[in-house]
Amino acid sequence: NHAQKKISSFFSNI
Amino acid sequence: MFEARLVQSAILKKVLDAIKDLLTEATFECSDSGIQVQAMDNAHVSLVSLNLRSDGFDKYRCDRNLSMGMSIACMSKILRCAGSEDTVTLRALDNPENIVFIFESPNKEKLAEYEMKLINMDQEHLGIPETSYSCIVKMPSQEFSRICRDLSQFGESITFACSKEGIKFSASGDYGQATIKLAQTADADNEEEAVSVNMQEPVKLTFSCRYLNCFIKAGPLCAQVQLSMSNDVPLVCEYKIGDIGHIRYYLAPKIDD
Repeated sequence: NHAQKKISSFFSNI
Repeated sequence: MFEARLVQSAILKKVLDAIKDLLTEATFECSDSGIQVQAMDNAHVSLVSLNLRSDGFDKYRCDRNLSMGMSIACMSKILRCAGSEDTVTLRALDNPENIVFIFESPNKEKLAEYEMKLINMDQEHLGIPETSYSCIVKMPSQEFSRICRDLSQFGESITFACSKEGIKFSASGDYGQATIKLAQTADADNEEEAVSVNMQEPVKLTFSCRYLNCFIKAGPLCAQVQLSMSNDVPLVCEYKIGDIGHIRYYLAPKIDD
């Protein structure tokens, strides 16, 4: 089973 | 005053087709250098980055920077009203509440104007660092579309495994397993049909079919797609938009529970 990561967890808010 | 004209409205139609299933609304940032959009899907799993350079337009004028929030569904409806041979012009004032789409037929006998209300949007902007990827695969976009559609029948996600030998796509589910392997093409006579694999380190990543099947809607924009991958980081799926720019989709990988 795989869990879906969020894209925002890879990039920083600017 | 903002005005951007494209002789081929078909390009803009294809761009909208490439984002309308992922985005409900997006902010179009217009400046002297062109038009940029960065937006996440509602679930914040993927991110679309669209870049249309001002020099790619047939006419481009942007007196001051504008951020225009647009409904993608509405924009898509408007673009469906353009004839395939029509010219499109986007026009807005300096503090706009509306944007106008003007379609002109090749013989200039028909002129259609559609005004669309802009929307106020709170937007999150993400900084995407320049990254060197472990594997960069270029392949025909039609082939990639086919693989995503075919493998989606067998599972909810597709595993991309890239090695020196080539790239392997696989999906598994209740009914069994499906695997498609592509080797680098030997002769590069036909660039559009070529598969190229540039590998520094092997990668293995799993992605949701749902999002991949949205990305392949950009297939009509470009004969080739570029997939950039490193382990444990988002996939970048890039389609060039003629000489005018590109659309990049970033997709977060799935991880083992």
